[in-house]
Amino acid sequence: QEPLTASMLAAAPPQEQKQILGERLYPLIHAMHPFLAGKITGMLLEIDNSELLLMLESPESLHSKIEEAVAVLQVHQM
Amino acid sequence: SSSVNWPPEFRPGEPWKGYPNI
Repeated sequence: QEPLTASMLAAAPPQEQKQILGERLYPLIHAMHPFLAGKITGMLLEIDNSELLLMLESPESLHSKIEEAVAVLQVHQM
Repeated sequence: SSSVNWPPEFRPGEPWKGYPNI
C-alpha cells in the first residue's frame, strides 16, 4: 500500500478524508488492541488530519496516542 | 447521557459516521 500523502487526502471530500485515514489507522490499532480498535480509531479521527498523517508516518507517536486513547476510553467507560 | 455512545466506532469498509475535520 502506497503511503498516504497530504495531497492525496486533500483531493477527497472532508468526510471521505476521515474514512481514508480510518482505513489506514484501523489495521495498525487492531494489531495492538483488537477489541477496542473501532473505538480507538473513532477517537483518533477527532484529531486534525495533518497530525493523523504525521502519526501514520511515525509509529512511536502513533503508539503513544493509542495508549493515551485507551486510557481515556477506560476512564470514560468506568 | 449523550456521551454514552462516544466515541463513534470506526468499522473498516463502512462509511465513517463521525464528524469531518472542522
